[in-house]
Amino acid sequence: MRRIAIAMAKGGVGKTTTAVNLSHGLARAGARVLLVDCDTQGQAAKFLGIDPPLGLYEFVTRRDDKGAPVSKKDTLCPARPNLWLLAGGDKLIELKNWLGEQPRDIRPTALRRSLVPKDDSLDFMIFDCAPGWDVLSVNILMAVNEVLCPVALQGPALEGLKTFFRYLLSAQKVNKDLRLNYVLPTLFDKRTRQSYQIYQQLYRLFRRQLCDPIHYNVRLSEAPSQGQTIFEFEGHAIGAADYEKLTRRIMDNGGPE
Amino acid sequence: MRRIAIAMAKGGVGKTTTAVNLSHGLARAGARVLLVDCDTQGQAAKFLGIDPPLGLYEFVTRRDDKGAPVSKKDTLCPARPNLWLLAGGDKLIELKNWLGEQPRDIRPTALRRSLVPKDDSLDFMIFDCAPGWDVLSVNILMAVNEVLCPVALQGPALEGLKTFFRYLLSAQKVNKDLRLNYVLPTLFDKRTRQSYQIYQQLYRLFRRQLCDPIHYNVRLSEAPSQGQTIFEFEGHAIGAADYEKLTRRIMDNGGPE
Ligand SMILES: Nc1ncnc2c1ncn2[C@@H]1O[C@H](COP(=O)(O)OP(=O)(O)OP(=O)(O)O)[C@@H](O)[C@H]1O
Ligand SMILES: Nc1ncnc2c1ncn2[C@@H]1O[C@H](COP(=O)(O)OP(=O)(O)OP(=O)(O)O)[C@@H](O)[C@H]1O
Ligand SMILES: [Mg+2]
Ligand SMILES: [Mg+2]
Repeated sequence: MRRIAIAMAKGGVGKTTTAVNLSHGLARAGARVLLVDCDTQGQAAKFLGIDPPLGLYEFVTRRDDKGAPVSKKDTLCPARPNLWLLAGGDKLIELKNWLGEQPRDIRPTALRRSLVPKDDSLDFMIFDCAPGWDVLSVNILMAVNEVLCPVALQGPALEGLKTFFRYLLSAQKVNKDLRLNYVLPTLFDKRTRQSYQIYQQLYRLFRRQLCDPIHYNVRLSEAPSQGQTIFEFEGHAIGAADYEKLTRRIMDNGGPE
Repeated sequence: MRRIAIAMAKGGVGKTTTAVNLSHGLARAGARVLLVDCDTQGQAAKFLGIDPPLGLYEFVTRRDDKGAPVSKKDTLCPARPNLWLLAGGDKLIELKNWLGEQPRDIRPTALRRSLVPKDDSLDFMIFDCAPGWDVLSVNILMAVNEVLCPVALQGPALEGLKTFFRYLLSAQKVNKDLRLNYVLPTLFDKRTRQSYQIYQQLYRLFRRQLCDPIHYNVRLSEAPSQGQTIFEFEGHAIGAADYEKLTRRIMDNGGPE
């Protein structure tokens, strides 16, 4: 099973848009996918048009609001054929509080055992990471072996990627299997020179990992308010073709060496 | 002295762009301004083209890397006439670790005493908040009395604002003076229907706080890579006029009731 974190501290670069559409792309291709929403904003559920009562918080604590025991299976919400969602949201604030209270030596890996399944009932776990950098971000990087970094082709994007690469390197000291496998340019706007300039710099620095860019496509920002993925909202949109191409690359690319 | 947090959990909505350009706008108008960068990404310094050796971490701990004592004044970096920067960056990761270890009852306000100056040597403290939501976010809301929420006019922006409003309400239970004074629409793109639709919804929900929107203006995304504010990079750009208008509103509006 492959475990991929869609991660970047910089905000608004297309992490959730990528996590949701890639997960659905993989599921449509026949893979069994669990999408894990690691954000207190809980957007993955809204992007999919569902409202799960339980999620990542209950998956870890194994108790519901009334304190009754809960099985891991109860917390996985069927979202589409072959696609389950482990929802994020407000309760992750409490999860972070609890993590901060753990002793320093176990704090970075406190969630690892519960987050990595023992069986092979899944082909992919895709983690939609929150922006910023805190104790939950570290725990997710300890629980995966592959990272996909979306990089918006505008503004100080390269700075953000270099900063984030430092966080990855320090996480790698503890999680030796962690690899930056994919750098995904997003919000690619053919008309602006800035887009091309940043793309060229990415090509020089990350040739092996660089994916074909996701174009700026307003359909991608409209689909979530309908609770639909791009494949459902407008299958002929350029955003759908771009995420289909990314799905292909991830499936063919095989994962960790 | 007015203490304003530029805050929104949603990423990439223009918090740093607003914090930097508003701070410079106020300084140019003659106010004495301290810009506090509360983000591990440390972008405010890059937006201003400076590289301060000390910052918020040393302001709180009062020690430098060698353990030598440091005065608060040493950590404030002159950025422009009337404008000082208290820099963010990697060391805020350590600050968050320390905050997480504080007992639960004092954790939300652990930074308040050091963050609120006793004298009146400043007219404004502007806090550039990180995306996401964690123990440092709470501490900043406990140290200010006014909040400005930038809201990008695209995608699930309204959801993000409603979620963030819940965080503000819970912070208000402890910090009774906290007010959402400004809702700033950003990335306003006249050509898209989505922009207008979200703007109208904001007008219905937050009429009193709603500011004139900041237009999408590529100059605003180019200025930071030159280490310049919009007023220095291109004073005639629509982005400069928009942030000048916001500066006016904040000065005339007078602050907390
Ligand atoms: N390729 C694209 N074309 C057009 N709009 C896009 C594209 N990708 C993302 N968006 C829009 O940009 C905004 C930010 O995207 P998204 O929420 O996926 O980013 P994020 O990195 O998950 O943000 P956060 O840091 O808050 O978690 C959303 O309104 C989304 O609909
Ligand atoms: N009005 C605007 N017009 C054009 N580009 C903009 C505008 N406002 C911000 N940008 C660009 O959008 C990107 C995100 O802006 P910014 O970094 O200010 O957002 P943020 O909310 O601080 O992000 P984060 O959540 O990562 O802290 C940057 O590349 C910035 O240059
Ligand atoms: Mg997201
Ligand atoms: Mg910012």
